[in-house]
Amino acid sequence: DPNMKAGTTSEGVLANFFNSLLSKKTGSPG
Amino acid sequence: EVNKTVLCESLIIWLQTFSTPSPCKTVHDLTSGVAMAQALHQIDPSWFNEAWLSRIKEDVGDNWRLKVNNLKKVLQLTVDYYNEVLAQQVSDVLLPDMNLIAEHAHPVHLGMLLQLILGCAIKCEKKHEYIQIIMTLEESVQHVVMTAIQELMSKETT
Repeated sequence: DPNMKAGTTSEGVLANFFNSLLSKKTGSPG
Repeated sequence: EVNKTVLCESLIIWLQTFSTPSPCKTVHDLTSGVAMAQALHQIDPSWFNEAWLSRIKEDVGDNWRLKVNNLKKVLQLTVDYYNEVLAQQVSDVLLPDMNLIAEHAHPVHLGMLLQLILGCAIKCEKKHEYIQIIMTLEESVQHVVMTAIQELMSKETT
């Protein structure tokens, strides 16, 4: 099922990573 | 760990998104420190302020001593930003050699300096804007940027 792999594709990995950065509190260490 | 030469190439592409008044297309363009200072001024104009930017000499030509002076100002205030604004210490292993950048246009050390500037951009008050811009870059560049950020985070101490 291609949908099952969405989070593991290159695009998915990048989107997950940068979205997690966006959700971090501004100015907080780490 | 990210390959620092590849890192340098990708982060130059990233730096171009700031549309700095000074050119930033090649490693050589960046050895004066001027374009990086201008980008930092955009990232946080209250910290990398006009007074500081005015002390970065623009017409350094091939004078490596003037380049080193500029680069040291860029590195010093960037490290201070981590310490004072982000409350983080920069690990010694992340600190580039300014002489190697100014004298030899060393891509590895330039990549390290750009990596520190990247860290400022993705943690500053306007981080949402800068992260969203990164997400519009070519996928291969995004991968390098992601790895560079992960490396920064793995070596940061509060």
